[in-house]
Amino acid sequence: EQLFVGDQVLRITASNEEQITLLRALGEQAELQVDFWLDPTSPGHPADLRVPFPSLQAVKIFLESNSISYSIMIEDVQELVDEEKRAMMKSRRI
Amino acid sequence: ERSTRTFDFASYHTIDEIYDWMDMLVDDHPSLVSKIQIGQSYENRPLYVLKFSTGGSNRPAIWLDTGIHSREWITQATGVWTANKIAEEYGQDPSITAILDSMDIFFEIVTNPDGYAFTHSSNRMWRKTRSINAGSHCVGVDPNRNWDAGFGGAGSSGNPCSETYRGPYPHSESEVKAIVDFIRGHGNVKSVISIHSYSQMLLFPYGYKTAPAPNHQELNELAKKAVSDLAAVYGTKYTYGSTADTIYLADGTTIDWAYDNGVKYSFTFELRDTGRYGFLLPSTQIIPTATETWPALLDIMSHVLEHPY
Repeated sequence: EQLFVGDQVLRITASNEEQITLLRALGEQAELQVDFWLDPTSPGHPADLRVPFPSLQAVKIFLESNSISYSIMIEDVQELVDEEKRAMMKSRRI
Repeated sequence: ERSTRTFDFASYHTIDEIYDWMDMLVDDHPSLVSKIQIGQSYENRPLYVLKFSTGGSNRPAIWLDTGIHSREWITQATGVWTANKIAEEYGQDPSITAILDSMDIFFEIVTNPDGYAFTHSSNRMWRKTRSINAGSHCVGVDPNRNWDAGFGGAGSSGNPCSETYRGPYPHSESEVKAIVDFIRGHGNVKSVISIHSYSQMLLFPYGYKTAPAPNHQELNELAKKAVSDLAAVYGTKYTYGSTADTIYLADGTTIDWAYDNGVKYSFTFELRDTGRYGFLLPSTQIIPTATETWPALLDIMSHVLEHPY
């Protein structure tokens, strides 16, 4: 089973078309294994990007060096997945 | 004796629990609900559709589907709650009663069963089908890019490792072809409503081109009313419009194929979230999400009933 410990979801807001293009190129870099939950569409619209823990530093450096603003939407994906599992188990017991 | 009354609609469920629940729903409403199988998935799981019918033959019909992107768990959960609501409200709610007295509803709740089972067993973030791509180590096709409508354009990917991989050819995925064959075979489907998440939008054709659909005005007005009635429940704000205008170019989608094949009232819902949990929407939000979506679905289905074509 794939785990997502330390993975984060970043909410990224591109301010111009050039930054949209940079984000799309980021998504194409297979070695980073990033996963757009919401695709980059147009400036001002948020894009949500799940970043595996090993790629976090590289991705954040990339965003900051290109002045692409972002916030952390989910601090640790695995924690939410675990919480979801606990809720399902609890429901089954009931 | 198991019953739908003991089923926990406020929790996420495995595919087996959902399939068991379907049988309970049929048992509880034998004169209204039946379960049909329209095909098999790549890994040979049955593709079950719930049929809601009060009689007649080949009546005008409404198609609903949830879970075509397997990781969007809120949609399958909303599907279960909504199917139960349709069955419970027939004979009580005047809108759904009028609809079912003249039309049939076909509801596929687990539209991508292989992907859904995989999200429970191996990878919670899995979105695509689980078909093997010849010549690639990457698995799966995006079932919402595999339809024969603008297939192969810039709004999908030719890379099997991409989350929006269109597949080797239109309807290559058995999960998609089963619906195509069903809708073509039925011949009297008047509305297709495909339920996704997330980003709170109500979309209509086209996605594969920016040109407005011939019925753009009517679809836009209907979407406007539906999102207004949805927001009236808990204040959840939706945007609405054509896919290409509202999000991006997307080729090979369910509703574009349906629209191009004569199904005028074709819509995609993108349910909650606003950007806190994404696909990991807590189960505490299942019933509020389904509850607010219900009046919007009723608006569309009532409009279909009142505007025969």
